Amino acid sequence: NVAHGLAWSFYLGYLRLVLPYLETSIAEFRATHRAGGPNWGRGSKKLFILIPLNANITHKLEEEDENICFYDNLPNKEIDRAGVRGRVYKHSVYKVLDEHGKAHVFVGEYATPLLTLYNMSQESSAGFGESERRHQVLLFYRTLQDILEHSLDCRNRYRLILLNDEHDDDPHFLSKAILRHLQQQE
Amino acid sequence: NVAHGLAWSFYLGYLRLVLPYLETSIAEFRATHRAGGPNWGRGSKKLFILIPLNANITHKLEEEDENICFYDNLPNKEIDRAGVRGRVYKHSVYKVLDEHGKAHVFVGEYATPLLTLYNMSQESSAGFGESERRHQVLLFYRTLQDILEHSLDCRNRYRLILLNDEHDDDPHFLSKAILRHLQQQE
Ligand SMILES: Nc1nc(=O)c2ncn([C@@H]3O[C@@H]4COP(=O)(O)O[C@H]5[C@@H](O)[C@H](n6cnc7c(N)ncnc76)O[C@@H]5COP(=O)(O)O[C@@H]3[C@@H]4O)c2[nH]1
Repeated sequence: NVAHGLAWSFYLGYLRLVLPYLETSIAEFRATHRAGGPNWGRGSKKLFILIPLNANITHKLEEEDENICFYDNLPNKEIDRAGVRGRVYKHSVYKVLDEHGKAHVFVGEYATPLLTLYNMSQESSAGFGESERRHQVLLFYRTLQDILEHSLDCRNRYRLILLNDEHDDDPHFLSKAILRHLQQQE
Repeated sequence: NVAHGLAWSFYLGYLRLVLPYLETSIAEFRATHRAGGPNWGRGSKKLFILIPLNANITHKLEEEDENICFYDNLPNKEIDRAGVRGRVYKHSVYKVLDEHGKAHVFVGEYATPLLTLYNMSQESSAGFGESERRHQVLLFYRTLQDILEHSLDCRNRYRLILLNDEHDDDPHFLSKAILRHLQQQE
């Protein structure tokens, strides 16, 4: 079950390493980005991890929804990993406009292992097809949820956002989903 | 089979992206590191991917073997990936001394997914133990070998180095393995 291994890899090789530094990175970022800074709110101290059911991932969130725009990156974190000296880990910060045109800020990204699931479903030699893929995304989501709920390193530092692609025809589907999660925390 | 998914992920999410840029990065590096530069030779235009059978990976190669020392990093490559703007990919360059004390250069790193295999074998909830791990490392190696042999993007740009840990008591086991591969290419 590919999704099971990818969820563990995402936790062991990334979230467990970076989430403990997130709050410090955000504090550093806010100190250097004060002028006219938009509303951070309480929800945005967590990493928003976007999980679209169709595994259809773009590389720039602003291309998904006009109400989202790239703000800046958090400061780089460098960690020696498996022979790569000072491997760089960073997150991107975005602004999102609500229905009143007010800007909110969040730190977010797609769950990169979904790119592997998507690409594997396109390669015949990889062993699973498009019909299997949705099931694998759900398995990835549930496994990751389970791992993170039991992780002391990650507790309260993330938000898993499962995106149901049935609403893909709504051009503001993504920003609305993010705003809902931001508002839930305030 | 966790190893199958991790091998595909390593190819689709990393090697396929970075290997096409390797030769250019090395050329850039050599242009900025001319003074008293050690012997690059023909073998070292490939990424040496180290795969220890026991999945026992250190974060600094020089800690494994005194004949190896860190030289510098190749220039960073920035790629927008899944919402992370300008995610940084880099490789480390090392010097290795042969039995005559002459220095050779190579670009190398451990296969990062082996860290996931190792850590999963330590977490009881992840579903496999230490006895299963060696089998998974071999499966990872064979699957990766198969994928890379059929990949036009990666052809001739890598060297998979399987490290049999039976020789772990030899303090220069790693440098000797690397030198053998370097010499095979000259
Ligand atoms: N040596 C090395 N240098 C790299 O820059 C690198 N980037 C990825 N990989 C390995 O390739 C494979 C595919 O990567 P993907 O991004 O899909 O999954 C990644 C990704 O979802 C997440 N992750 C890791 N590093 C980052 C990062 N810097 N930014 C965002 N996500 C990251 O956590 C997963 C596991 O990471 P690793 O366990 O380090 O190994 C990966 C993986 O085996 C790398 N390996």
